Amino acid sequence: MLEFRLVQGSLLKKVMEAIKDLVTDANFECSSTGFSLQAMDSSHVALVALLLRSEGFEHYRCDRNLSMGMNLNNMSKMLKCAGNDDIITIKADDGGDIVTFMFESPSQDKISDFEMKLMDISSEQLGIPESEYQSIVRMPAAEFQRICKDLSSIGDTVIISVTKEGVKFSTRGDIGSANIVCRQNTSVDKPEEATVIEMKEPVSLTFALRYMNSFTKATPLSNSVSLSMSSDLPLVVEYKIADMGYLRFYLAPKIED
Amino acid sequence: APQQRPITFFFSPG
Repeated sequence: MLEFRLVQGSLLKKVMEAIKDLVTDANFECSSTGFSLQAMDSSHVALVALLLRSEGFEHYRCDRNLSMGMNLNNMSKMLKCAGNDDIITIKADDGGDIVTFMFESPSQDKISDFEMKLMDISSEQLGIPESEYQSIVRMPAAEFQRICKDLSSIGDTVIISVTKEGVKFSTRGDIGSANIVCRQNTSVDKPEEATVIEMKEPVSLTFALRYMNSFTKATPLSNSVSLSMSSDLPLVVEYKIADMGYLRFYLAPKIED
Repeated sequence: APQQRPITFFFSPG
């Protein structure tokens, strides 16, 4: 059987809100390492990878590796019933066809059980090679969200260019064009407010803004976001989940034929 | 205009 107890249950709620519109059904993989997921969006353009390490849970028991197929919209409906301060426990039996979500209020005066049917999902796991990226930009997550939202009111695609001057986000549409440049800025009070550009080589890639906007639904998970880029490789948009792991989005670039 | 590639163009099953 498996049983995970997450004191900061709101993390799981935030993860679901971040991915449920991108991915419909997914297999959650449970092992002694942690709770993870890898899934593509229905167009097979983007990939979501989630890792919540076992050490981040207050209690983590996983007797054997288990894959649990879930409809993320249904899972989200259930997790929305948990309060933001609730402790969430996930339980399932080996070979069973249900998963139980238990919500406990902080003062233990309300305890709820929700059972959800599991699904058989045949999903293809992709191998993601370890890569040295040509450029990595770390910036405040709220700033990145704002830029994606602003640019999508003007165009459908964004060109992200990293040079030693900074990172430039550009778009073009019927009404005109826009360029937003963020320079490295490490002279801030808090490290999460910094913009840090690690550039080994300049890089310039084109992406669909629709996906970028979808990824920024993960903004409540982390104060900062990192964008890892190399020519002709998918962009990695990573939100770290404090003390537990990460939520990563991989997005295939648009390439000239 | 640049064409959208699928993610499977870059990452293979395995």
